[in-house]
Amino acid sequence: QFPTGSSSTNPFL
Amino acid sequence: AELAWAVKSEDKAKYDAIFDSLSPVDGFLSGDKVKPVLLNSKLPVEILGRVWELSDIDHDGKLDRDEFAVAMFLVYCALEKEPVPMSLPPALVPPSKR
Repeated sequence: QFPTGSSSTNPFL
Repeated sequence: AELAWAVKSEDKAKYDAIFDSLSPVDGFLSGDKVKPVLLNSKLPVEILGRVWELSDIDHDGKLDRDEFAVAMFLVYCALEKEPVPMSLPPALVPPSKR
């Protein structure tokens, strides 16, 4: 399962 | 045998030049510096979000030289209609991060 990126470190989310 | 890195050395040199042109701080590029470059690829944001997740290996919100090369590699693959994998293939993990 792909970890849904945490918006804290991901500038695209 | 040591698994060769999927990023070819000539491509790495190209990515390093882009990395340096974005004026890294302490050898890192923050997300807001990398974001415009990846958005330039015109790829959908959710693809770029996945590219970021896969390339920001230490999940520190910044990309170092090797992580940036992984991100660029994944962007170029996506531009050639190669689907971005759901997890980073071992061959793509930079030797410095294994």
